[in-house]
Amino acid sequence: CTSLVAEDPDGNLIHARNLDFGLFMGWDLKNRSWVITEKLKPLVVNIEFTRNNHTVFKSTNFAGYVGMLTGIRPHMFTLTMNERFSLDGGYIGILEWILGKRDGMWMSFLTRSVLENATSYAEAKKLLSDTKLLAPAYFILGGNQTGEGCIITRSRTHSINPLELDPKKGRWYVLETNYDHWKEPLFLDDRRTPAMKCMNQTTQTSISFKTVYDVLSTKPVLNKLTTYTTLMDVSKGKLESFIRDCPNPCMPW
Amino acid sequence: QYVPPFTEDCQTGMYPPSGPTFKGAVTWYTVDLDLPPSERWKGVITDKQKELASMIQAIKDLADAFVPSGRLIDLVDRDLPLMVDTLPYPFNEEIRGIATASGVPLGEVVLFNIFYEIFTV
Repeated sequence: CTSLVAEDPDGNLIHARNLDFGLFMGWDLKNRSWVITEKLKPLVVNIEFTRNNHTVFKSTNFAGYVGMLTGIRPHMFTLTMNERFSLDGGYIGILEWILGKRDGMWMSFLTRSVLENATSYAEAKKLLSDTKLLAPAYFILGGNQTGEGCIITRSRTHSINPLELDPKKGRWYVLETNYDHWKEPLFLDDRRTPAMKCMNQTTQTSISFKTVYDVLSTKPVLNKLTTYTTLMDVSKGKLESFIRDCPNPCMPW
Repeated sequence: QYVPPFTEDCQTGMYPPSGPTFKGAVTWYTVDLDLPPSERWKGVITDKQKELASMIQAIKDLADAFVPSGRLIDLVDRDLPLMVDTLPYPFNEEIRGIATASGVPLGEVVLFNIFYEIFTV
C-alpha cells in the first residue's frame, strides 16, 4: 500500500492511497496476476454511512468487510491504514484474545469506530495513537487545517515516532508505504523512493487530485497487488475511488 | 523501465482515469446506521453475493493447498463462529447479518473480517 497526505499552497489537504493486498496468496501464471487480488477487485465498493438521513462518513470497502481501511469524515478528517509487519505481530494479539485477554482492539474495528464517532482530527489522532491493538499498523490521518497530517506508526501497545506535516519547514506531504519512515525500505520493495521522486517533481503548487493520481499510477507504486486507488478532499467532503490494473511489465508487489 | 522494479518515469495525464491501468469505476451504496446492525449490509451483500462467495472460495482453495486434508477449513467453519460473540458490538451482529444475507458460513465471514491480524502471521 501507498498512502499520502499533501497540503497545497492554500492549505487545502488531499489524502490518497493505493490499496495493495494479496501477496503470496496464489499466483496465476497464465494471467500473471495474484489470485486473491483479482478476486478482491469486484468486491470494491464506496459506502456512505448515514444516521438520521445525514452522512456520517464515507469509505471505500471490500464488500463483506465491516472494518475500515479508507475513509473520510467530510470536512473533519480523512483516514487510511497500511499494513505493518513486526515480530510482535497479530498472532500474539490473537493468542491473547483466545486466552481471554481482550483489552486490545481489532485494527479495522478501531478505524471504523474512529470514523463513526470521532468529530475532530485531534480526537481521531488520540484514539489511533493510544488504543491498544491486536496487531501493529500504520495509520495515515489528514485533518482540515494547515499542518494537520500525520503518519502514526503503531506497535500493539504504542505509537512510535509520529511524523507530522510541517509545510513551513518544507514538509508539505507525508507518504507511507509499508516500512517505518525512519528506516530504509526493503530494497526489493522500495515504492517510497519513486513515489517521493514523483511528488517532488510535481511540486506543492501543482498538487491536485489529478497530479496525485498520476503519482499513484506510476510503477512500482502501481503494481500487481494494487486493487484500488482512492482520492479524498476533506474540505469538499469528496471521495473518489477507481479499480486498478497494472499492465505488464509490472512488479508483482 | 523494462527491468525490475520496472520503475517508470513519473506518469502524467492519467486523470480522469482511462486506459489499461483503469479497470473500472466503483459503485456507491448507502449503509443506514439507524438500522439494526444485522440489517445494515443487506443491500451491499445482495449485490455482491456472487463475488464474495467466489473470493471466499479462492481463500479456501488456498487453505486446501496448504492443508490438503481440509482440516483448516473445518477449523474455520467449526471454531470461528464461537469467536463472534467475543467481537465488539455492533461488528459481531453486522458480521452475522452478512453471513445470513450472503449464505457464506459464519466462520468464513469472521475469517474475512479478522484477516488483517491473521495475515500478519
